[in-house]
Amino acid sequence: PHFMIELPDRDDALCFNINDKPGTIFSLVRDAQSGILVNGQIIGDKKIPPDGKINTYFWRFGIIHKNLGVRLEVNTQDISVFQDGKRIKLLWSDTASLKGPNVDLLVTKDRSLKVTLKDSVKFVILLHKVWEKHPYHRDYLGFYTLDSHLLSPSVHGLLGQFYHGIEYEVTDLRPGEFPEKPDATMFVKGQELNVTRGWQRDFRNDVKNGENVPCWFIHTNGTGLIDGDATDYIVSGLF
Amino acid sequence: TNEKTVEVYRVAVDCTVTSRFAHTVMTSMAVNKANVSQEIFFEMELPKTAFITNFSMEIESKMYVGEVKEKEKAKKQYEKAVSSGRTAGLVKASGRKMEKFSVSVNIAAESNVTFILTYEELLQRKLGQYEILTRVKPKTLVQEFEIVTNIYEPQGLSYVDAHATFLSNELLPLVEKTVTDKKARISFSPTMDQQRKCPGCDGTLIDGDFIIKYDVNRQTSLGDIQIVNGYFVHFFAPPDLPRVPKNVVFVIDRSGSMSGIKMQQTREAMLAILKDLHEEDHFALIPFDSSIEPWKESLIKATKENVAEAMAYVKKINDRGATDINGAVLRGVEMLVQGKQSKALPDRSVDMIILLTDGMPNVGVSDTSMIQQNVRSAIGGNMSLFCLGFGNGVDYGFLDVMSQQNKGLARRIYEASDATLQLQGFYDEVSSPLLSEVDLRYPDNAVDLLTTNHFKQLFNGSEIVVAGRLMDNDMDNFLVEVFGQGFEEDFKVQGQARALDWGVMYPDEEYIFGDFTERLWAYLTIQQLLDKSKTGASDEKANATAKALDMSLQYSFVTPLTSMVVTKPENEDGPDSPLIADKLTEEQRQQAEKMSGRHYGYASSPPRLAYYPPTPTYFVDGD
Repeated sequence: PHFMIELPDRDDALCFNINDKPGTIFSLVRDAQSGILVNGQIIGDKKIPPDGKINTYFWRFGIIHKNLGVRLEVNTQDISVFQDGKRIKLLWSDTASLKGPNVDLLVTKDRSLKVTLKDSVKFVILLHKVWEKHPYHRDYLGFYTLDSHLLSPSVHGLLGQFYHGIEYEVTDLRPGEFPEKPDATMFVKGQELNVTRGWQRDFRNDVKNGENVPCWFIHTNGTGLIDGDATDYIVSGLF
Repeated sequence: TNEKTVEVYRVAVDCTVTSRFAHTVMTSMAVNKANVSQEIFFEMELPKTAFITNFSMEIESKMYVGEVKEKEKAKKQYEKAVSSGRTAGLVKASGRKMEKFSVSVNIAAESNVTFILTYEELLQRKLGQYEILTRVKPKTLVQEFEIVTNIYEPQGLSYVDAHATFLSNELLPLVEKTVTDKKARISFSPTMDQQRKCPGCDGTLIDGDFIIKYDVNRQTSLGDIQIVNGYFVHFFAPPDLPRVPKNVVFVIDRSGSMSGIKMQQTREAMLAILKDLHEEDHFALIPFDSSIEPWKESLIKATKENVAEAMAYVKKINDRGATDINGAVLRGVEMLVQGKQSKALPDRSVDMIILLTDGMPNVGVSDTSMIQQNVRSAIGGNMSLFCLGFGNGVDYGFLDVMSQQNKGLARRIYEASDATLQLQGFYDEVSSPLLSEVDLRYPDNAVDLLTTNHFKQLFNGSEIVVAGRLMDNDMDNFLVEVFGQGFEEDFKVQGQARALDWGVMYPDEEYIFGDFTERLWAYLTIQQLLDKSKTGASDEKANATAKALDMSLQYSFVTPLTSMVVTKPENEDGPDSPLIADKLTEEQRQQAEKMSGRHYGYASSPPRLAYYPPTPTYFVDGD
């Protein structure tokens, strides 16, 4: 999956990929103070594509708001909400709006699910439908944080660590491997990284084609940009 | 107005300047000629250094007058309206020097409306002149259009110059200027035909800035002291003083974010600045990113050879790395201290650091309050720190406070093609110290409520202003002394202040505006208290804020602590919506510029009820 930190104030964006064995579960957001947890499990292609490169995607997200007693499981098949011992199940094919005291859900026909957890976080999960008979690829999900300003300063995780901003500087632009993707040096978190100008797609407005967002790509699973190592974010269960 | 069914009868700008204190009244009167009610917009721009003091609307013979209230109270009072998005903020940043006041009201068919906006400011002397800037954009032909400025300067006017950005050869002769020894009148009043862009068309030529520049005579070293109605003001800018040599350390950010045009403009400005150094000055260059690499280990004399060498070096400064402001500034301080201790720098000289940066510190010490503390304690009140904040991303508040804590000032450099000139202009303002440690003393038993009377430096082309209240209202003279350190000897002068007889000086004027000295004193006091509320110790900050608020309310100034609340006439479509005019801080202006850069048309649109700034997005997806 590709991770993207879009910074409109700087008119810039940072991106990196994280890949691991299919089945691995990563912590995306963890805020012990507000009791919020978002974990995601990756899945691989149906079989190894001819280029030999195994692609992985998120196919299942587990979201918990402990303080509100809300639990959500979203996968490529359906959406389940657990609260007060009850389970509500929605299908991606539904056009549904669910308004509760603590959580609002909105599923639209373009296969997007908007979730608002009261006084804490707002996000969108997109379902990417792949042709059922595609020889390699499967359906997968995207996770977009829309509002995170109410989370505590201690929020962490592969996405959460960036919710309170990131200071970086890029300098020394130079030709890279491909002419359209120059390399540069990035100073971030006290480290000097070799980065490459590229782009990744934001699918919020066009779930089929996405929009290319130019970004500074950080190599090797975001090493140097993320705190620690990508394996530090592996968790044992979805909840 | 957008509709031709609205006729603008009158636009008048009436400015009266009395001893640098400018009082401006803008009046605009329009008539709704349509047979249905419609919304009429009033937009005016005022200098950002001015405080609004009054605003009123007269609609169908009924007056709606603005009231200055404590900002927090005004907010609470209208919390409901604010939360439901029904209140409109009236003031927005507009360009570098101005802010825009805009309001709209619904006017019944065949009715008229008159808007009157009043604001006041103390004109600052910069590079040897005062400037009165009036921005006029009537957008339509106006039956009665006039700009009238009357200047009363008891010291006498040395010159008065008026021009406008929209003045064509045809309009130029319409600017009437009458200057006598102590009074000037400048007026501009084109007829409707003269305003027309072309014969028969509705477009107006009047669109731009009307600028008056002037200076006063300076005959005495003591300066000019005026006593009026129990308050006094002292203007100090003695003529013919030799300049004091300076020791200046340029601390130059060359981090990655300076890459491209910012780095290039910095190099160009530095080349021009270096060329202007006087031979008796000493200087140093400290380019920094994550590493701090001074050009030389100590300050050196600005000889022709050294300057030429420095210029060659500056040409090679390139961007790289991250930003260590703390380390770089402390290195500059250390260099100046060592230079003074080792007697390599002259005793009678002024020490200054000029920091040029575009961004947030992110290596070394990156906590801005810690940097402020470190810099303040290293400098220990012994030198001045000037900060130039380049671009919209800079944390201006951080630089502003740090400069003020160290007897300097900060300036924003706007990212534009003229950034080189802005950098150079700032340097010109602060580069020629005439006196240091200037102390203006008045008898303790005669005056109280003094504004700041000690200044680290007096710069060529500027002016020191001190005001205070007289304990004895009838007092018409007292002893004034000024001390300072000049180049070769101490500056010391004393004299008697005398009350002016305005009746004799301006026999034809029945009334100028009698309480101007008191209002000038209040304006200056509030400005200084607002500065103190940002820079002092925590109890000082609270006291200064409370005092500034009290005075803003007492003198009806819209400052960052107060709001002017105007209640619009009831709308047929809904309930009353309060209008709130605030004073913007530099940080808010910067924020507004960031937003307007991304949302074209925002600045010229009518006031909006709500605005959502662009927020970062964090996401993960597959390709």
